[in-house]
Formats: sequence, C-alpha cells, structure tokens
Amino acid sequence: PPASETSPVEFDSAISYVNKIKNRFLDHPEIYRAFLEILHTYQKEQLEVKESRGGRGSSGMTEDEVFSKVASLFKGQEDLLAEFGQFLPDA
Amino acid sequence: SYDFTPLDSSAVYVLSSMARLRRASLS
Repeated sequence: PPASETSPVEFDSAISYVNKIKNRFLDHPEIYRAFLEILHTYQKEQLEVKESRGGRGSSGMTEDEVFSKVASLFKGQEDLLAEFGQFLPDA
Repeated sequence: SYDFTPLDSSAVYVLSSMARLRRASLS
C-alpha cells in the first residue's frame, strides 16, 4: 500500500495490540489510561508541530521520549514493550 | 470481540499511523 495510507495489516496489529494491553492491565486500568494519555500527547504534539511548521522549530514529543515513557509504564512487561517498539518510526 | 471506547479507537488510530510512518521511513 502507498505510504500515505494505513494498510489493513497495520490497522489490525494496532487493534490487537490495544486489546492486548487492555486485557493485560484489566486490574490496573490506570496503567492503560496512562498509556492512552502518552499516545494522545504524542499525537497532539505531532499535530501542533505540523501546524506551526516554519515556526520555532520545536519537534514535539520525540519517538525516543514516547518509548521511554512507555518503557517506565510497562516495567516488567517486556513483550508489550518490544511489540510497542515495532510501531515506532525509528525504533 | 472488541469492546472499544472512542479513546481506544483513537489509540488504534495513533498506533496505526505510527506503523505507517515507520513503513514510510523504512522504504
């Protein structure tokens, strides 16, 4: 598929990954919520960077920052973290 | 079966966009 479109495979793996995290942290919904929060902050900052392109040159939240936040959240859940790394653009 | 809230769906959206960017950066 073209780089501008999300392929069904990417969509499916995102769905099953979100589902996996949700199920893994059924007893700790705060961890799942914090994960969603990190993703939303990342997305929001990416949008702000796009809108202000040519401005002060801020790059928003980097993939490294996202990864380290998720790493501290998923401590001891190495499989989840490894899988998350597969979604990151420069992992 | 998937019981997704709007928040879950937007997480799926962010993750699949990340995967797409990754593919774009690898190709």
